[in-house]
Amino acid sequence: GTRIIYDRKFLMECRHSP
Amino acid sequence: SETVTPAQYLKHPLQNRWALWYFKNDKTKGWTENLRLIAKFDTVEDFWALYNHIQQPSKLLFGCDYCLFKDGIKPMWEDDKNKKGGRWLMTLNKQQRHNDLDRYWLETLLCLIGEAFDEHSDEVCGAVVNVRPKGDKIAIWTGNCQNREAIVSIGQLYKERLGLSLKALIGYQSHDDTSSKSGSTTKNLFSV
Repeated sequence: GTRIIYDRKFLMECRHSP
Repeated sequence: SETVTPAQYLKHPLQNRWALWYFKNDKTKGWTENLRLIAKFDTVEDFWALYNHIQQPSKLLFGCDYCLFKDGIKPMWEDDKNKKGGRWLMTLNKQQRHNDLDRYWLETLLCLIGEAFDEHSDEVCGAVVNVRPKGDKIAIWTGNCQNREAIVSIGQLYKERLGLSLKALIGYQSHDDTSSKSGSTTKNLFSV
């Protein structure tokens, strides 16, 4: 199946999202 | 009435469910008693909720560890998924506790939960940070110390993500060699 990959930028943007 | 789009309430699922463990060095207790599961998570948002809530490694007492492992793998050599494996080990000097430790650990966590090593991410079991007076350590544990291609690829990418210079070498050691060593150094199976 497909692997769920998140890059650094995306993960950091989620840090303080509500 | 207000409209809420799916993007505003759906959490982002991770490929794996992860467990964060904390080890506190209480000499009156056994090793396994000192190892505590903090929480498990399987979404990006739940990861941050946990990370934002706990102490950074640089604030931990000496002798403490954090371990992030895939759900079902215990953060110990003896676990079936670890016993044939090894670790990419980064040893930090004392100054790096203030400059690099927390940054490197976060980067390590992001590599793991984001599956940064692509198809080789399946080799990854977890990561450990040890806070020690002589110098802190961060390691990524993988499941099979014979799997050279995956290990070297993981090591190269990890080094790149940490922003280490080409001259700075990190070594990979098997848990077998680490657990049976007599002196203070373990031989590296691979270096990048």
